[in-house]
Amino acid sequence: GGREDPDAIYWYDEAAQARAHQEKPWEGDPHYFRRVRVSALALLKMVAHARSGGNIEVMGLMQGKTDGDAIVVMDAFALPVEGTETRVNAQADAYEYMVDYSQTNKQAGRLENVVGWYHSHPGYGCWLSGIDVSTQMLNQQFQEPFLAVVIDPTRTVSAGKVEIGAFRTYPQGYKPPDEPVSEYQTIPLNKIEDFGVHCKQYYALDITYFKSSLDSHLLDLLWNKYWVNTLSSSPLLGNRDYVAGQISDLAEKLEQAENQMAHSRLGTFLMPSQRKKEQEESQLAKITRDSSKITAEQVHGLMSQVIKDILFNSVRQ
Amino acid sequence: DNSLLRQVSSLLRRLPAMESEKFQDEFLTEFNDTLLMTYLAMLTNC
Amino acid sequence: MEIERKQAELIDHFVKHAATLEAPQLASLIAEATSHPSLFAFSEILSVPNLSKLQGTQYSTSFDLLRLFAYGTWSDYKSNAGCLPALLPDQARKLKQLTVLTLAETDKVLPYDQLMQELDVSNVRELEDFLINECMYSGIVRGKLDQLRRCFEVQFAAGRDPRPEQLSNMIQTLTSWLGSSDSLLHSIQEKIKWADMMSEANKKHRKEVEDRVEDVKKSI
Repeated sequence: GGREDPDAIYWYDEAAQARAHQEKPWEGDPHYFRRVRVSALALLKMVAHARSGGNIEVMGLMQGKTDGDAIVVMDAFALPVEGTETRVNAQADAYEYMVDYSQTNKQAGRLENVVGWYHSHPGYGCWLSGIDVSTQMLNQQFQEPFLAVVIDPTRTVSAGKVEIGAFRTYPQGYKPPDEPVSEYQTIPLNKIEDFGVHCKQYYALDITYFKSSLDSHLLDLLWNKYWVNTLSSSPLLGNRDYVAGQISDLAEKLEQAENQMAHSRLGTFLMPSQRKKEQEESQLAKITRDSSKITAEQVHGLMSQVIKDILFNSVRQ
Repeated sequence: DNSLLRQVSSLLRRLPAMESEKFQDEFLTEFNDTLLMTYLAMLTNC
Repeated sequence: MEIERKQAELIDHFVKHAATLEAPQLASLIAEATSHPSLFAFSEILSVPNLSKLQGTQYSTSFDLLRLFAYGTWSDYKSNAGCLPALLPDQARKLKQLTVLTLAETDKVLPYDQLMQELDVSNVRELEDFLINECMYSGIVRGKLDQLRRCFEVQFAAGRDPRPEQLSNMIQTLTSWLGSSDSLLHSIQEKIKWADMMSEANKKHRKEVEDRVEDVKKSI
């Protein structure tokens, strides 16, 4: 009848994958892969793993396949390594584990290969640091097709939606065309330099999600089981440290902006033509955006508390 | 339906869900903190 | 709810049996139902027509006992012990469990002293053992024992059979809850409209200001 089977994506066409690996359509075009499709299972596992790491960066690998210009992530597994932001190729510690895991997977019937790695940036947003860029460039040199995914578990709780980004790096020396401005995200002061220096060396892919009919059923059951926990939790209470850190960071940025304004002759109102041609947001404008974002999240948290208070505490017998 | 009536009765007994001075204090503190943040954000915007 | 699910089958079983039995067997059925460890609801059994025929007969005490288990407490039994049959240990335990449910209907925080008085328990250890083993483990209550403040904070208590006079109170509470939920939804709608309106006004104002700035720049 022409209706697409929602579970068809789970079928692994070994011949098609082998053909793609032979043809390597991604070799000629650094922008070849544009989309990422992540399964609900992989997303849940990655976010749960990232959250379990607390303030420590964790990492893992993703298994899947390619589908034209899309990388399909079917599953993910954690690696027993930490401190991905402190050294290049932290995953080197886990090579033996990766090999064992991949081999065992094939024996267990999961035919998909490793198509990428994910790691967490607790509280500082989804982007690639210098070390991440080096690691991903190395991966793209020797393990194509390969994808880098970054998850921020702290902002996930604060924002109420999964903070995730999928990236691929450009080859060394490649000058990318002007990309449209991606969604703004707050970068803490101590990471701004690392972010700014390398932000042109990679591009973000669009992420969409999919789930099987069994996943839908299981997720419904999970909702029934955990809705009370979900309803009674509050990001205001759970993310206090993070919010305090955000406000402190904002204060430092304000101080920095104030110092810069004191030294600048023209101030930030008139843009000298020697500066960049495109309109750049002034530092104060970015700070006000950050402050509005932090406040909006707090107000959302408070709104849910007030609504719960009215619904469940205002009724008396 | 006696079973339903018992369940409703049990549910209604649970309301209000939270009623204590300590909770009110914490709740109002949280409220005030958020209002203060909003005020500061407005100042920053200005 | 969990407790209702557990006793639904039992209630069915006893109701079916009660519909077919004669008076002498009904009395032993009542004894069995009131001693059963997993049954805390008796209004369905009470409403079986066969049982109301027990009133005025030599088995009317069994009927009164069933009514006590449906609506009464341990104190009610003690004050009418002469008119009711002697309770078996299982029945006594059951009645005390039901007493805790009745107390939890009026207060969320039950002082140990009140509980010890109502349940005829002499010391705190025995009371806590009873609350933990007989009440919490059977799933009829959930709560916290505060030894410092000597009280039992009830978070959840299973519902007892409601008396007809309690229905109006329940209806009123539900109506009031519905009313406050409706007005909350209404307020949320209003706030959404207000936020949209403010956003539009803000955009308009921003555009006006930008246009004015451009005009001034041009004139300069």
